[in-house]
Amino acid sequence: SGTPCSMPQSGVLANFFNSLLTKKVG
Amino acid sequence: MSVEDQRYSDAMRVLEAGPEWLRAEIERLSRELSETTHEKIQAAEYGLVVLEEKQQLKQQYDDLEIEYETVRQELDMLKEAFGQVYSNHKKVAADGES
Amino acid sequence: MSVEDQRYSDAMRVLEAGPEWLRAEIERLSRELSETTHEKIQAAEYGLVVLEEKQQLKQQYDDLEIEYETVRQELDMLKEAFGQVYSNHKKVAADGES
Repeated sequence: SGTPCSMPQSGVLANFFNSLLTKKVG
Repeated sequence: MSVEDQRYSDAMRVLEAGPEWLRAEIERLSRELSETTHEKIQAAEYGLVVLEEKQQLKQQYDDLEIEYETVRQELDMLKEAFGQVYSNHKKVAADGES
Repeated sequence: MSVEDQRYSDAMRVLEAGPEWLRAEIERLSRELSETTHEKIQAAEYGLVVLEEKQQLKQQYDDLEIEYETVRQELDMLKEAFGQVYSNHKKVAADGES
């Protein structure tokens, strides 16, 4: 799929990436 | 086969399958989930690094832009002063002749 | 409980579980896998966009740096010319007096 249409601001993006790192997967 | 049909046939297979098949499927899904989780974490770590690099570059750009504006203004002022000296010079030379 | 013990107890649970539990586990793992896959793709797409934005910013930085060097050199040359005019002026004034 192409580039995500609504690109979040840097701060939101950093939170998104960090949430993926901290999220536990069982 | 449409996605719906695919889903239906997957569900039927799980319902009809014996414990052996179910255990093998759990094993397969667990492996795939662990691999995809690893790739997701890599993508997130990479994204954070590039985001950090971009923010640093933005800061460098902003600093250079301030430098550039300062030098531009200094140049404009010196050009104006030069113009002033030059026209004074011409006036003095004209007065001298007359 | 160590990771090894955890793995062992998970495996034992799968071996002893009945078909109902196995089916529910397949359902849960499939959902997690689909969600994790979506997150991985999202992270990769965002990472690519940030990378592209960073490369564009780098190009803008390089362009500004060239501009900055040009203006700097022009300023240095004008300063030198100004110094020249100023010292000539002083010499002429001194000659005039003497």
